[in-house]
Amino acid sequence: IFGKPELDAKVLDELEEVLYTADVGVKTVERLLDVVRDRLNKKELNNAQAVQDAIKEEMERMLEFEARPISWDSAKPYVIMVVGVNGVGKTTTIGKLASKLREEGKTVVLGAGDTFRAAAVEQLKIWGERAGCEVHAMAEGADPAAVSFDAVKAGVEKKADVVICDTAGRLHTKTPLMEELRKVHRVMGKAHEGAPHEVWLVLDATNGQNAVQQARQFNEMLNLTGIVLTKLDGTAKGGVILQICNELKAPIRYIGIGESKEDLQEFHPREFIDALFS
Amino acid sequence: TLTKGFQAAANRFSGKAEITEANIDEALRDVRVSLLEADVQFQVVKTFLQRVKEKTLGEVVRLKADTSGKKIAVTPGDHFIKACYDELCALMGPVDTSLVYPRGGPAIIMMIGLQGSGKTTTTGKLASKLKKEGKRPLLVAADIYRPAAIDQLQKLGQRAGVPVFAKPGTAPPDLCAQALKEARGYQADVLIFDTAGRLAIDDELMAELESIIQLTNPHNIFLVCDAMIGQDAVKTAAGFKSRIPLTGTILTKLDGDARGGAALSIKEVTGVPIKFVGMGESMDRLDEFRPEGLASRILG
Ligand SMILES: Nc1nc2c(ncn2[C@@H]2O[C@H](COP(=O)(O)OP(=O)(O)OP(=O)(O)O)[C@@H](O)[C@H]2O)c(=O)[nH]1
Ligand SMILES: Nc1nc2c(ncn2[C@@H]2O[C@H](COP(=O)(O)OP(=O)(O)OP(=O)(O)O)[C@@H](O)[C@H]2O)c(=O)[nH]1
Ligand SMILES: [Mg+2]
Ligand SMILES: [Mg+2]
Repeated sequence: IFGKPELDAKVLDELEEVLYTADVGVKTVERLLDVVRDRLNKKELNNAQAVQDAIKEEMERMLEFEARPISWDSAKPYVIMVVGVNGVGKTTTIGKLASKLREEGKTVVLGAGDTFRAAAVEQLKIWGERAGCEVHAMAEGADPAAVSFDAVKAGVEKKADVVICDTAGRLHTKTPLMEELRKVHRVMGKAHEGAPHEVWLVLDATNGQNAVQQARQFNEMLNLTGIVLTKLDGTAKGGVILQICNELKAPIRYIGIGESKEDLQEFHPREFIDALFS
Repeated sequence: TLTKGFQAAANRFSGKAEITEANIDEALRDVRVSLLEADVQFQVVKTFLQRVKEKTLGEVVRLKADTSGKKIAVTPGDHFIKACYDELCALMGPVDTSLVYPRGGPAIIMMIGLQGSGKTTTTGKLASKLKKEGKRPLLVAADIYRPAAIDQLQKLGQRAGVPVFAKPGTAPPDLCAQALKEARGYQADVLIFDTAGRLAIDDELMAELESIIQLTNPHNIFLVCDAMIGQDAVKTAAGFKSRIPLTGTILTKLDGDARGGAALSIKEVTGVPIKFVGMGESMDRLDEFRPEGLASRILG
């Protein structure tokens, strides 16, 4: 029955809706449907399942690129800087990761680099207690670069395995706040050569197309080495990362699937892609 | 300034005297792309385009008078864009930024929403605003789960010069009921419940909200949404609306560059007014909602 234009159109319309409501975005939806239309014209696809599989293959292709793996033992301490807009889950992700690393027997130091928001330091300290690692902090209003320097220095002196620095949430449109991040990045390098070895942008899966702007601006400022996609336990699909990862060649290091310390998982592209259609 | 989607739509009519079936469908396709890029939900876009088509098809654009009485021509392109803008305003309005105050006893405002949407910060902003208006707010720290959530609200309360009612470990429904009983002791005339972020699909936590509502009967229940929210706005708003008698919504983080198309989806699905918009992290950055501002932003 395939190869009839009306049936092709109906299948494509339904898939288009699935893709849009998964936040895949206009540019990527058009790219995926163009690939499918091309293959339909060549009579390469002869049922709805084949069409869906073709889209999934193209999505996998978008997520296939040379990504530098996390090399935990390549530096001691291995320093991670965590950034992103307000409320996406940076502090919680750091708490989860610290817990995971501690369970693997690693020593971890946390830097309470959000010196701005009410009770941000207290929030990270509670996570530090849960994970069993020390949290370096200064008074509210302190220079975030000074706190991050202090935390990395402490990691070096204690011969810790990993140092993770939290930063205050900030909208990427606020130039002075973005400049502040660049300064924090530079100062961390002064405390330990090569630090930070990782700069991760935390993205909230419920955000829509604005995530593309977030990723571009943070990447321009800091050269991201990875992304963490949070709140995938909700109804949002996070399809926007297809465009982001493809454009920035930044890998998804972890996904957040809840608010407890176990709710951090590695990213599996095929599982993620299948979930976009469920 | 128009996004290139809307500009392209306007250009479809250049040289044309009227809006016809032939030229409108192309223009609507351009608008569709622009709205999807602005995060308006897929089905909401469909309904919107249908409305605009009905309103503008067959319009022969005549001469209109400008403010000095001089006759000027309005092109079909301008007319089409104005129809989109008017329809956006109509869908997101009418303006109603009022709070419900009961005849006797304190008014209760309840803040609910997804994790990280800005509830606690907005609670602080509302407290500051109400205090400036001569009210005596009492903040209730009903998020007993998030690390240092109570701490966060207490710090915001201190900054605003407003008391905070907290009892770590007490379940939120009992806590809110107790706060209501003790309101007189604080001479409070407004209570604001700051609740924990939650997913609309989390049955247990949704039941907790229902329990708070059953015990205290809040007069104002606001769904707080991040303006950057994408297509999920419809699922989330529908999920909350299906179990909670919302009276309004608040859109936060509009000081960024999110187009905010979710506002259309949220208004469409909840049917209640968008009351306020959050325009920054400090306590004075809460504005009353105006559809015109958001309509221009969605148009790009
Ligand atoms: N459901 C769910 N909630 C999450 C996840 N990650 C974080 N959260 C919640 O999101 C809210 C915000 O998390 P935070 O860690 O404070 O976010 P943040 O980016 O540090 O926020 P700011 O520092 O204020 O910019 C909290 O209620 C977290 O529990 C996740 O994967 N799933
Ligand atoms: N730029 C900006 N940031 C905001 C706005 N409203 C809130 N924020 C920030 O967003 C982040 C999350 O705000 P919270 O008030 O903690 O959010 P919440 O909904 O209470 O979070 P949970 O209790 O974890 O669900 C914080 O960094 C706030 O400062 C706003 O209007 N503009
Ligand atoms: Mg934080
Ligand atoms: Mg809160």
